[in-house]
Amino acid sequence: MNIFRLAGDMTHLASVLVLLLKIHTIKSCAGVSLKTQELYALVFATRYLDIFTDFISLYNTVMKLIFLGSSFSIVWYIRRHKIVRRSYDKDQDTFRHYFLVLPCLLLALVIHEKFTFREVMWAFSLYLEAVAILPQLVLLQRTRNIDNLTGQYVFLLGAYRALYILNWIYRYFTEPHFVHWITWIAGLVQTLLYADFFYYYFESWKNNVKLQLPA
Amino acid sequence: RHFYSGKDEL
Repeated sequence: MNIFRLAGDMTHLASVLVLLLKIHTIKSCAGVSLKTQELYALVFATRYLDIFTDFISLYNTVMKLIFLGSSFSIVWYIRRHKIVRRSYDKDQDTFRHYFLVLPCLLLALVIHEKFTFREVMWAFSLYLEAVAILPQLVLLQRTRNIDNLTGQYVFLLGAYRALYILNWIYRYFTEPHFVHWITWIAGLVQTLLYADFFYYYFESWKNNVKLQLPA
Repeated sequence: RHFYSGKDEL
């Protein structure tokens, strides 16, 4: 565990907590894409298939449980909570799941480390995570008024990805045989998707104006 | 070393 990895995990955790806090305390999910949240739930469910079979560390197990629990509870809140569900922008959140899920599944069937169920699911979860933010970014672009918490949520997620890249660079130089092409390329693509958002996020911060993405 | 080596990330 290096400092980049830890900082990355902590920003990831913070992003999830910011979102849960927003939904739980304000009882509103305005500007939050249910599609993205459902894709994340699927990402964690397919990636953490090893949770009860391969023990890595207590930290690892606890974090996995947190990410699984939080992603499914966010989905539950938006779909089922009697107050929160009313604030869901259903008509704006129109991205189709299968546009992302099917290509990722096909890619995972072709490109994986080993042709076993768990390895294919693992590759699938990496490809899907790379693009899972897209419905959220599209929704942000359509929402004229992005509230601070939603903006911070996306910013923290982007920061988490950027820190993971630093973590891989560090591990590449400090650990023998640390080469993971699938993880790296999927992670790089994922981080690049945030570039545009980051640009507008910093501009709005620098000029002290409300964040708004151009249509 | 762990069977799932390198898959120790989240």
